Amino acid sequence: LKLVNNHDEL
Amino acid sequence: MNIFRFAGDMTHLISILVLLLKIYATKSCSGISRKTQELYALVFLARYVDIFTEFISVYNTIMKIVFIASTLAIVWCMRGHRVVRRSYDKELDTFRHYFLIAASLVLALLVHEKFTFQEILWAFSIYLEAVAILPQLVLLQRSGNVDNLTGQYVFFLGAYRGLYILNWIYRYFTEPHFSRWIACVSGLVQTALYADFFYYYFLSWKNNAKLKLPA
Repeated sequence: LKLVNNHDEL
Repeated sequence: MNIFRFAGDMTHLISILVLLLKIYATKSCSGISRKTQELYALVFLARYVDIFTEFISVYNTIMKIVFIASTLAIVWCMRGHRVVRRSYDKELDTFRHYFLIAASLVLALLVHEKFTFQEILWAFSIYLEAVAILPQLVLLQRSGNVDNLTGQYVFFLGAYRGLYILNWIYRYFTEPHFSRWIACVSGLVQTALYADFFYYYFLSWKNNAKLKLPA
């Protein structure tokens, strides 16, 4: 799972 | 995903459902600050710009859509619905919220994780959310007694970020190089702003009395 920004939270 | 964060998201969802229920059931938005709703709409629009470029999970995408759609619907309802908008406390909801937007934007330009458009918007949304409740808290103090659904709305809205703080503590201890200090510090400030509301909310629950914030 590649995240450009590491904002996986709402 | 951990239980604190899931509970936080559900509490946030409940706060929005309680607000929708209050407006729909009473056909009134008295006691609700339209400015806080507009600030929250801005928070979600700025924070979820990545909704089309970053797929994290079905849950994440659905929740983003629900938050954006429900908050925009509430703002539209308070501005456009011919019955609901008549009950808007225009003369009480006078907090100069444009200053909150300007201050959050300046702070986001100074303090962010990366100097990119998306990261600055994200930091802006985090700072703005921390202060977005201020017009609502000021309105509650001015409007004297608070109806139950409005009190519950503010309570759940304050509680959700408190649960997120537990989520950050949990992730700090369970995930290597986990760092969300911008969201953490901002979340602490956000939850602290509810401190006196929580105190009077607890008193009203303990004494089974009407919720009343001192002016």
